[in-house]
Amino acid sequence: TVGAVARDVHGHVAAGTSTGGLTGKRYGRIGDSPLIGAGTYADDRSCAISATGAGEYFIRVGVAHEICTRIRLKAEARAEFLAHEAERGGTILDEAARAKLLATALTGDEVQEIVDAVMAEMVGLGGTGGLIYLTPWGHQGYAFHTPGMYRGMASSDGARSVAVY
Amino acid sequence: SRWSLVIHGGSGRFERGRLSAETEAGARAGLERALAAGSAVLAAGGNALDAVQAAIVVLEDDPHFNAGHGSVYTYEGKIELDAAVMNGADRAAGAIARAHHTKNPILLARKVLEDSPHVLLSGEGADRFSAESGLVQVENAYFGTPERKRQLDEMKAKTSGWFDIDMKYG
Repeated sequence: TVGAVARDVHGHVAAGTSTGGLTGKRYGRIGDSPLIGAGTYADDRSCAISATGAGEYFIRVGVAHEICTRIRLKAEARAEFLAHEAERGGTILDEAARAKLLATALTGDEVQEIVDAVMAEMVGLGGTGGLIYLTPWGHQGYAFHTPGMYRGMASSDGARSVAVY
Repeated sequence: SRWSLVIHGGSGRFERGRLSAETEAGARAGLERALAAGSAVLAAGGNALDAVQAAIVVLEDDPHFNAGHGSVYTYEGKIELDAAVMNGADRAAGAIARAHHTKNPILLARKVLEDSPHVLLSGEGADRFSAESGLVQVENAYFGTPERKRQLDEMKAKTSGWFDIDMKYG
C-alpha cells in the first residue's frame, strides 16, 4: 500500500491511498484503502490521513475518520473556550482572530496523542499497521505498530527525510 | 504560504537484515522520487490534491511498492487494485475497488471524484468507467512481478492465518 497527505500554500489538505491489497486474498475481499473514513480521509477542519495495514481492523474502528473527528472536536472546543475567556475579559474577537485561535488550539503532542489513542484502539482489537497524518495547521507525523513502515516527509522550509524503521 | 507533504509506502515486518540492501535502497529511492514529485507541485503553488496524486503515481509505477506495478496477487493469480483520494477543502472523494486495467489506479479514483456523482466504483464497472474516461489501460499482467508471484506461491504453500500480514505482503 502507498499513500500521501499534503497541505498546500492555501492551507487546504488532501489524502490519497493506493494498494494491491493482500497476497492471496479471496472472495472479492476489499480492505480499508478505498473506504473513505477507514484508510483514507481529509477534512480542512481537522486532518488528512492515509493508512496501511490489516484493513479489516481499520474498517471496524473507522480509524481515519475517528482521528479527524477527535481532532476537530477538541480543537473547536478549546478555541471556543479561549474565545469565550477573551470576550469575558473585554476583547471582542473578529473572524481572523478566531481562526488563529483554532489554528493554535492544539499542540503537536496533543494531535499525536489522539492519533496514538485511535491506533491503540485498532491494535487492541488485534490489528496492526500504520498511518501518516497532516493537519491544516501544520502538525504532521505518523504512527505504526509494525517493525517498519516506508515513509517520507518534505516541507516548504526545506526539510526532507525518508525512513523505513 | 507554507506547504507540507507526508508519504508512506506500506508497513510490515521490515526488520533490519530481513530486507536486502538492494530492496531497501530501491524503496528509499522511490520514496525520494515521490517526495520530489509532490513537492514540485506544492512549491509551484499547486493544490494539495494534485500533490497527493503526483506522489502516488510515482509509487504506483515503482515495483518496490504494493500498488500499481508491483501489486500483490490474489489467490486466483490475478491482481485487483484499490485506491481513494479525498479533498479536505470540500470533502469531495473518489474511490475504486477491484479495478484490473487502469495503469495508475489513483487517477481513476480522481476521475470518480471529479467526473462522476459517485464516491466508490468497483470491479467491472470501475474498469468500464476508466476506459470511457480515457485513462491509460494495460493488461492485468502488467501489475505483477516475479517476486510477487514467488510471494503468492510461498503463501499458498503455508497455512498462515487470514491476517498474517508478514506472509501476505499487504
